[in-house]
Amino acid sequence: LPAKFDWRDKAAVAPVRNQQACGSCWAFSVVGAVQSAHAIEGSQLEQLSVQQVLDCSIKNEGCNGGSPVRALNWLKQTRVKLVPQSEYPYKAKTGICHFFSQSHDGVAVKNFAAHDFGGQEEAMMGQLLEHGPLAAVVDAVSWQDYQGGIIQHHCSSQWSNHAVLVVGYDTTGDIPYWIVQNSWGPTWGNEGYVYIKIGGNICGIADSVAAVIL
Amino acid sequence: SSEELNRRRVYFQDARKRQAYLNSFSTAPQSAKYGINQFSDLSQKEFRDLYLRASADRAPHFSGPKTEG
Repeated sequence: LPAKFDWRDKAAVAPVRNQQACGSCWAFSVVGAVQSAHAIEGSQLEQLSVQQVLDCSIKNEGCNGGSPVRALNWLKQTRVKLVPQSEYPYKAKTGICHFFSQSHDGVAVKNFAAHDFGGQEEAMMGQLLEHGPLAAVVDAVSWQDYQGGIIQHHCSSQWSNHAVLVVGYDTTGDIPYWIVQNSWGPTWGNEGYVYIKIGGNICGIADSVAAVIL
Repeated sequence: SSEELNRRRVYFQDARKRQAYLNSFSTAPQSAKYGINQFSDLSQKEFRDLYLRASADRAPHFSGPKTEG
């Protein structure tokens, strides 16, 4: 494994977005992983519709919350194509699902792999390199006050409540850390990103991790 | 309203105390810093109810070789 790796350097990560007052982090993490996987395959990086996942993944609860794995199951089973964000813009409210024909341009998910990497964060690095950015669920209670730097304390595992996108890691300094894109806008944290110490499953970063296969 | 303003002021003061506690663990230069951000005038319950709405389905343990611990 390289000592540091960041999918942003490969132009495979879309800019940080803002979920606003809607519990849609689960949809942002899944759509982030899909749009990155699409770019890694060789397509132009394009923002895909979070609102489509929010409205149409009916086993989740829209702005009232959801699970990335459930959303990926829905994408895999229905083979629904995610359309560009410009065609189905984000409204920060759950709405009625808009259907598009199968001939409409979009990105479909063939499969996904969800694992618990507790105690195996190096293997998680390998998964990141192999498949692209990973959708993960974390404990983000202390993130209400986060301003920047590497989180090493005040973050439990097994009490997950927030979904994010792991886009890279850096082990070259004194404290190795994950580079994690959040969906609370670019003014939060490190320009919208949070750094989490690697090892010890800080914030439960390794508890439930999904890689997308297109 | 002034009632709302007072409530937000209390939440903000609570946040300052909470941040001081969290920062007391941040001794190394790269450690996380906690302070005022766009959520500082929300109560912890409001923050949880609005932003912490994800759940995790149980995922199988990765079956590759153990590399830590």
